[in-house]
Amino acid sequence: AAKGAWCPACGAAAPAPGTQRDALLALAKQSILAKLRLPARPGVPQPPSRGALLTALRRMRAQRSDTAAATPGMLRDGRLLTLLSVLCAGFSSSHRVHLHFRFSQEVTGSTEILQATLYLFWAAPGAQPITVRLLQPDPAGSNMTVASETQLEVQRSGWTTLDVGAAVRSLFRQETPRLTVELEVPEDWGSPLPSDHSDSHWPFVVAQAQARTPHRVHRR
Amino acid sequence: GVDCGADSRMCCRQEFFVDFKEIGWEDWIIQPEGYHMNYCAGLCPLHMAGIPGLAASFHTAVLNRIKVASAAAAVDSCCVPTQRRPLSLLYYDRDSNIIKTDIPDMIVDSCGCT
Repeated sequence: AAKGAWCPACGAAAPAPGTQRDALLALAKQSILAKLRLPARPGVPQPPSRGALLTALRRMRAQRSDTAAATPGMLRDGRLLTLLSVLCAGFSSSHRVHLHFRFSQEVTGSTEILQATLYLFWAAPGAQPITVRLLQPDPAGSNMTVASETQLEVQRSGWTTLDVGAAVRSLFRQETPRLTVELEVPEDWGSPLPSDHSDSHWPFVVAQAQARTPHRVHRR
Repeated sequence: GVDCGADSRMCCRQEFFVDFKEIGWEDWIIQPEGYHMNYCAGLCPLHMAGIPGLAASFHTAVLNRIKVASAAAAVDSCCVPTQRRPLSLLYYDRDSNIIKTDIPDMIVDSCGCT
């Protein structure tokens, strides 16, 4: 009802604007949760920045349409999962940049990795190639060992991709599923690390995985 | 349909936008940034009964006169949504899966009298 008027349905005086707004906000929350069949709003431990996530999702969709065209025989029976891991921590010294990507343990225990791609964004690449090392924890101690080393050439600014399937596959057999990437970057290159939280060009890893079918035992 | 103005009394659509950041939901709802929870408000006098919005035409004018004349058949008429569209949401579920869902009939586009 208009301000100061009475409500035609129940005859009560119109609520104060603040009260009415709070009631509508509460109604909006309840309506969305009910329609999503959620008892309460989910808690998200450390969501990546929205811009970074939307950029990654768009790149993924572009890759999926290419992949589907290139490999029409891909699994169509719904057991195919797409895993996305956005950079969770990154440190850079003079020439070296360390990137860390986490995967949740519930996923690693129940899936097999089919392929995995690392996406890096370079605003100002240089002429020489960079060295990309995939590190994994040393079983004997606390250090890291080099699982693979690659020379990566970047011709122009924008997104660059690197196949990290083998490294992620071996990662999924370990206790703490965390991929560490070391980049050795010449002096004149910019850093692939995001300048701040609003920067949407965060490095990320996309993995195509297949849900492991439960182990079936046939008794005779 | 008619959108409510500052002092609208007749059946109209009242716009109401919920900013997810304002209610602290921007961390689990990735897209969109808010929800247009528009609603219908206002009175439905007899002459507006059965008209989805003010269709200013000759036929409406004639119908109005007939309804006013037959006030005896007074009937309750309510201001309700006559056009709605889905709300598309991209959000995290409890297991940090990214889900896209289209919830039907969540956004009111126009109102009218029953």
